[in-house]
Parts: sequence; C-alpha cells; structure tokens
Amino acid sequence: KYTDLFEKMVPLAIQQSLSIYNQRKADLINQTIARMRDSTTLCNGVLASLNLPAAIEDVSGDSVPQSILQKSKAVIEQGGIQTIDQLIRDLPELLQRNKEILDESLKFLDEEEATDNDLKSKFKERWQRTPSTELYKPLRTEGSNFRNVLDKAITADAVVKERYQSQREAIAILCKPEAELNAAIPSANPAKTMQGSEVVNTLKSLLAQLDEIKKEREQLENDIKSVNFDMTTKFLTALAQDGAINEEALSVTELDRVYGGYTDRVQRNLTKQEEIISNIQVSHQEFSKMKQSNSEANLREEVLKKLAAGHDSYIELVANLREGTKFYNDLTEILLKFQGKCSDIVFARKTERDELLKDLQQS
Amino acid sequence: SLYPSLEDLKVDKVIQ
Repeated sequence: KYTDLFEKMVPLAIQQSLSIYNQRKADLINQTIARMRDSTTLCNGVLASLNLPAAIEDVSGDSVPQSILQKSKAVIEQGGIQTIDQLIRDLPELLQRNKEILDESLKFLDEEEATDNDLKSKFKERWQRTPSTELYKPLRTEGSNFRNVLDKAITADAVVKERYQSQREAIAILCKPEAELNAAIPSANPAKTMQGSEVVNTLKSLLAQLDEIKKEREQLENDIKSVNFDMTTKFLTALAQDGAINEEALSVTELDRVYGGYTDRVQRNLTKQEEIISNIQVSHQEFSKMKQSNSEANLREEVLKKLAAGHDSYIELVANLREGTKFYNDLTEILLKFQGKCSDIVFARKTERDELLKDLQQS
Repeated sequence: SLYPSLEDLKVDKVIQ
C-alpha cells in the first residue's frame, strides 16, 4: 500500500513552466468567458430597450406578456426582493468588521513602536536592539495592501448599491403575484391586428434564434471549463531532449490545439448574434411603424421595458452581492491571520523589552 | 468580477 509522497515532484524548471502555463490558460479561459458574458449582457440590454419579446406577445394589451411572467417567476424562484435586501444590508457590516480587524492589527504595531522609540530616545546607545520601525516594515506593507483591497471593495459596493437602488422598484413589481403584476402595468389598445403579420413572425423567429445562440453559449462555457490537460509530460520531454524548456512556444501551441476549436466556435457565436440583433432592430422599426402608437401604448411599453431590465439587473445583482459577501468573508480569515502575526510579534517585542529594561536597571 | 481578487494576498502569505 506504499504511496510515493514525492510522486508528483518535478524539477523546479518544470514547476515554473507549469505555473506560467496555468496562468496563460486561466487568462484565455477568463477572457473567452468574459467576451461571451458581455455579449449576453449586450443582447439582453438591446432586447429590453426594444421591449422584446414582450411587445410581440402583448396580444390583449391588458394581460402580462409571457416573457414578463417567466422573468417574474425566475426572480421569485431566486428568493425575490428579500434576497437582495438582506445581502445588501449585510455588506456594510462585513466591510466594517474587516476594517476593525485591520485597524486593530496596525494599532498593536503603532503602540509598541511608539514605546520602543521613547525608550530609544531615553536610553540612546544603551538601547541595543533592532528598532521596531525596521522590524514592522513587511507587516506594514502587507497592511497597506489590505487597505488598497478594502478601498477597491468599497468602490464595488457603491456600484452594487447604485444598481440596487435604481432597479429595486422594478424588481419589487416583478416579485408580485400575477394579478398585482398585471395591475402595475398600464393597459393599452391591443395589438391584435399585428399578430398574424409577417414582421411579428420574423421577430419571433429571430428571437428564437437568439435563444439558441445563448443556449449554445452556456454549453460552450461549460465545455471550456471542463477541458483538462496536463502539460507536465510535454515539459519533461522537452527538458530531457533539449535540456531546456521553451515554455512560451510549447504552451501557446498546446493552448491553441486544446482551445482553438472552442475560441473559433465562440467567435462564430458572437458574430451570429451581431447579425441577428441588427436584423431584429430593422424588423422592430418596421413593427413600431405599423403599431398604433399612443400615450397609453408608450406608457405600457416603458413599464414592460423597465420590468425586463429589472430582471436582468436582478440576476446580475444577486451574483455581485454573493461575490461581495464571499469576498468579505474570505478577507476576514486572511485578516485574522494577519492580526495574529501582529499580536505575536508585538508580544515577543514586549517580552524582550522588559528583559532589556531589567538589565539596564541592574547595570 | 466586481470585487478585487484575494489571490495576491494569499500568494504573499505563501511567499512569506
């Protein structure tokens, strides 16, 4: 049952090449996924601004369009307004806790350093030990890193709060039961005559294609994330044959071989979306001309647009708030370790100081 | 992502 603990051990050159390769891979994956997500956000934004698909579903003009009902259901299933209300309420407390831990840690250092400086000025050359100022430099650098990270988090909190405040009303409406949701949407003259028209059918098929593209994108994201390829053997072979590793050449070649197919499919997916969206915009103009435009219809359309945008914002808000909560909790653990280091070194310095004072008084 | 990464802080720790 012997297991070789050192089975995975490799020469340092291999380890360094592997970590650079993994960084390249992570960058490639993150960039590709970010492009897809940005494209989906853009697509949702365009549809919301055109009040699609609600506009072409809106047969009666006084009932909730199907897509809005689905969006309402999706929001409610994720916990509705209570979820984001609670998460946004917790953020300031999480931030404050982290700040307090950091401030307290640095306070330990400040107090001991001040005492050390006083004794140095009092005993001068007889105060023979490394100044605390010198000793604490690395910890203070680490402390300022934490400060920077917290400042960035505060900026992120502000973005989330602004999005929450601007979208909360629409989200709250989406969370209502259907009857109340319907009451919250101004009614307007029905667009019944439009239903059979060619432009509505064109819009419906274009929207269906768009849904397909978004589904394909989700699949692509999963596929890209699930690819696994170990470069160790390739690097070991190169080291054995050539005595050195041309990491960049090997990595770029392998990344292209493993991910090239996916990035091409992603590019085709994004290009297809652009074509469809421009077709949708053309068809929508035609649809708008044919539709009776009156104040009630415009008001109704505005509310439907807000609700669609509210749904998209809700999905993003929940993700941002969960990310922020996890960030603060993870940071707290790191800060508690930092605090432990500060109090340990200060304790040691105090002990040393007391002994030095005793010696001085005796001498 | 909206929030800063904590990886650098963890790496600091490993290096120290």
